[in-house]
Amino acid sequence: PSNGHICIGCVVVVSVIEQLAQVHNSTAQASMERLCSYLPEQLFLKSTCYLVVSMFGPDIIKLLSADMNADVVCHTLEFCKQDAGQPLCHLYPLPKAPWEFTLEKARQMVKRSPTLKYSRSD
Amino acid sequence: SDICSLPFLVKICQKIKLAIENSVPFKDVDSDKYSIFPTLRGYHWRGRDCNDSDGTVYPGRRPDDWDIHQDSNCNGIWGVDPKDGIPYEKKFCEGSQPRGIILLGDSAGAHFRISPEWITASQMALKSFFNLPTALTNELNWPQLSGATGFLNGYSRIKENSLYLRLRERNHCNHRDYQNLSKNGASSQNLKKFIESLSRNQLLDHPAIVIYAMIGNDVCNGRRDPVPEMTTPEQLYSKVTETLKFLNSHLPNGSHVFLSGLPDGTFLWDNLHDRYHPLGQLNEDVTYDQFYTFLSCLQVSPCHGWMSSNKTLRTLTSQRAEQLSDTLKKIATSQRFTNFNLFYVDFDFQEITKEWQRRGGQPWQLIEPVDGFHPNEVALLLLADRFWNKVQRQWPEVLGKENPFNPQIKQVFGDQGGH
Repeated sequence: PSNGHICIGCVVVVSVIEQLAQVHNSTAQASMERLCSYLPEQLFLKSTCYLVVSMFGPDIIKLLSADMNADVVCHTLEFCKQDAGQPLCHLYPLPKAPWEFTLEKARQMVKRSPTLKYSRSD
Repeated sequence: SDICSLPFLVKICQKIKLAIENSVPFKDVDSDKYSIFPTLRGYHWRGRDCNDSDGTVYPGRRPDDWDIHQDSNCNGIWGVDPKDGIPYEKKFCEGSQPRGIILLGDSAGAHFRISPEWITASQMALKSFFNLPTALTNELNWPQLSGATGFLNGYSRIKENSLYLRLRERNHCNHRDYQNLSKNGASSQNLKKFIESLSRNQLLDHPAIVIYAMIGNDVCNGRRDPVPEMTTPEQLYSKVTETLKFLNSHLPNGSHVFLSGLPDGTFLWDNLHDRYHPLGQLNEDVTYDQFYTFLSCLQVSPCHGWMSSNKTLRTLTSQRAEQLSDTLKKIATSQRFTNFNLFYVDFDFQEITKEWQRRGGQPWQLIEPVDGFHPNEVALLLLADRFWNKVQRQWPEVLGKENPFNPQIKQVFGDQGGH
């Protein structure tokens, strides 16, 4: 998949996690557990889900708990990237605070995270 | 990171990759291009093999010695009538002019669909993902529910049947004779890469009805400026002529080939742009306009030309589509082939929209909600219905006659082994 598809995949998955938490009035963590529990075992879908949650869950929880939306989460975790000279790609309305400020704040929140050692392709 | 790099998975990954690239079944022991496995280009895409250890046994072939000893063409009709010693295949199918259906298509023909249940949190439950493995191993396509070769009951409650089921209904001897050779991203320019996956022996097999339906990717791409990448009428003419020559050297005499024109895709923006995308329905914060913009920004839009707020670009795309349709029309009226008759049919999306509205439906209900681009099952079956009625009216010889022995076939062989 191209970088664009990886970005879309991230925004869709984080959106579903966020909206599941909203619909069930639960935490982001509970929402991720719920999503993985819905997936079938075939094709390693359920185990891949739990693997992704174990890798990126802590950061997603931190960022969603700080009311960051899926665009911010995916740019912070570098599944989405704004290349130099290219427009910022976002699905949801931009946050009220300036984008750069929001992104920097989010990056600070996950700065010490072990996640970011994985290259984006993972 | 790449699961296929694990030693014990390398081989199977290679096999799966080959199957998908060449559009041939992953599991095909006798290499006759027909399979007993559903997905990975199996019987969801072409008639199910009834003997996967004998390469001379497959759907669509003329019967071997009237199938006295075995069902050589997998239509479920074989053996000898004990009352008079006449082989059933001879008694019920001789002279009925059996024929198969073959679709050369793109993601629309394969019925590409990302199920909205997979991304709609408010309705999500354990059962939401039960069909995800099947979809993933069919490249997110549902050919088994498609308008051309569908044979399973889908999720819409529309009564219309696929072209294959209609051919089967008309002549039960056509049972299992379908091939959906569609591919995501296919166009006139890359059909050559997978047209070899067409399975038809010019001497041994029944004639076929072949539909060439590359309805979008010649004008659709994800580029920031999609126009330079669009196929020109000259490029289309050259490639389609090549394709027809290939078909003439592979199709049994007495076949028919239909060239389908391209739609006017301005329908998409006009009917969807201000509606909420499934991801935006919970909080009413994402419309298809925003969704299209996001896809185009990432340069992964399936069709930037039509999925755009830029009216000029949408109009340009439709103009090019119309030029390409005119080119196909010109080919159909000017070229002749020894083994098949050639026809052109419009892609009548406007007409089926009117039909759907007559039934009380809304135009936006004809489009896949998650990608906001592909025709959905209702649209595909309405298109099939319109195509069938047009052919029946204008070229009735194409569909063959009603087989008077259908009731007897049903009586003796029931569902003929199903699908």
